[in-house]
Amino acid sequence: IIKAEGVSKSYLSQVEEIIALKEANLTIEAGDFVVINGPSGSGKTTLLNLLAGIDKATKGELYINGLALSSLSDKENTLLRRDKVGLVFQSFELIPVLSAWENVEYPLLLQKVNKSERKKRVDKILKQVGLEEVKDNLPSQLSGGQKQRVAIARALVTDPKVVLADEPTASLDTKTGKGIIKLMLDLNQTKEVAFIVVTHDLAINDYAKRLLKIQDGVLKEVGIGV
Amino acid sequence: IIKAEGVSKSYLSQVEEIIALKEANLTIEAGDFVVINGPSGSGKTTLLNLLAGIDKATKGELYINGLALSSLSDKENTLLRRDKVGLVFQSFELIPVLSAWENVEYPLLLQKVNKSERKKRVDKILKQVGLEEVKDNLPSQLSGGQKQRVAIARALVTDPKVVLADEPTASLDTKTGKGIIKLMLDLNQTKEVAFIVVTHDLAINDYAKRLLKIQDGVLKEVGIGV
Ligand SMILES: Nc1ncnc2c1ncn2[C@@H]1O[C@H](COP(=O)(O)OP(=O)(O)OP(=O)(O)O)[C@@H](O)[C@H]1O
Ligand SMILES: Nc1ncnc2c1ncn2[C@@H]1O[C@H](COP(=O)(O)OP(=O)(O)OP(=O)(O)O)[C@@H](O)[C@H]1O
Ligand SMILES: [Mg+2]
Ligand SMILES: [Mg+2]
Repeated sequence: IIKAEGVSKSYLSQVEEIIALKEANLTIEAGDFVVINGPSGSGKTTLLNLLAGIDKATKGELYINGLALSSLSDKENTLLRRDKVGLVFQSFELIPVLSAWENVEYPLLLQKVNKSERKKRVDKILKQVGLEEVKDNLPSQLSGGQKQRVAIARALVTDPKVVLADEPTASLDTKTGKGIIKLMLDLNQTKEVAFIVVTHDLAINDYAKRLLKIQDGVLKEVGIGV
Repeated sequence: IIKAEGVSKSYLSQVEEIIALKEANLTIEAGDFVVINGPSGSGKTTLLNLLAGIDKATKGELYINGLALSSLSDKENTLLRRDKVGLVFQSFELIPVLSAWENVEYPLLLQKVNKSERKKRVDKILKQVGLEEVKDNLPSQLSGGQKQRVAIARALVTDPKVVLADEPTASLDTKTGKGIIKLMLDLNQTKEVAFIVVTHDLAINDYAKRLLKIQDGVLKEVGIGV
């Protein structure tokens, strides 16, 4: 589904070039459950942004379903990502003027899903993440963990083939976090949804089929999973 | 230093009144190290916002250094908080157009600390949280964990008597998180700085002198500490 070949990313800050990612190679198949650990500032979010096509690599090539991202127009890139990839941002990125419910509905509106189907799918996923009671709250009226669960629900509601989740349980207590991991595992096992989960929560490593570590922008596969 | 007496907080959302905090009582002394656990949505951030004086209680009274917050003008409230209390927001709340260094300097500018003293203190705290290399980056050029450490540095740079920290290690890997906890413990033991730390990270509970749990807005003291 996703492939990265020799992908590097550098940022040009005021005085120098910071190399955030160095020659990363990664191939993700349907049904994969990949966990990535690494210290703060090591390049995890940079890697996910490139895999999701929301940032451009400095060197190397990325493929989604065999299509090279560099050969696509911006519009084609956006459509491909919208239909195939679910992304849970580390900083949630909720639309402040939309309620929790409307934030989750939004990607289905872009896909022109009909109203009754939208309602069914949004109600279901919000229930699965335990947010029915606050579904009409605006992001400013939600707690940190509730916002994170809205971001998770929004990434899952479109039934993507692959989900890239950037520290999805960072703002959740152990019990609520376990519920989210179980939801991801269910989708992985019953619908073959591939997951790439960046996390500092070492309890999630137990569920990984593949375990990768990243340090100073260098990605290494370290473990064979369950 | 801080006292809450029968403090309740409710939010008026579209259809109903949500009671986020119910009759909370809490007294914090110099040198305390209090940890608060609780599920997502249970009222932890609400409690910290009230203790810090950045939100108003619906019922009950709050005291900082013996002064009732309700008897203070907004300006007096702000000055008291600025000089005595350090707050690490769950959502960081960095100023986007200021660099990491300038974000940490900002509270010292408000306190009219002279330039050379500001430079000395900002450089020192940024080094203690491991951010010297990215100190000139804007928040948009920092990783999640780096932003969190800027927020921590900013709360500590004014040498407050009490620090309220809302999930200060949520975006940090285990090793980086340990370094931050150690910094807090050092300040607690050498300078008698009181800490109230809201966290889902149960490893931090081991350092608590007092342990509180919050569930559906009800605060209970559960443990006597080390
Ligand atoms: N402005 C608001 N309007 C309505 N409800 C609110 C508002 N702010 C918070 N709430 C509600 O109050 C409750 C407590 O929120 P709070 O942010 O204190 O939770 P928390 O314990 O910090 O959770 P988390 O661990 O997820 O950060 C939640 O159910 C939330 O939906
Ligand atoms: N726009 C940018 N300009 C300059 N440097 C950047 C930019 N974005 C990220 N960086 C740097 O690239 C490095 C990698 O950042 P990244 O966000 O990928 O880290 P991370 O592994 O996700 O860390 P965390 O666990 O703290 O979220 C960091 O050192 C960061 O300072
Ligand atoms: Mg990150
Ligand atoms: Mg909170």
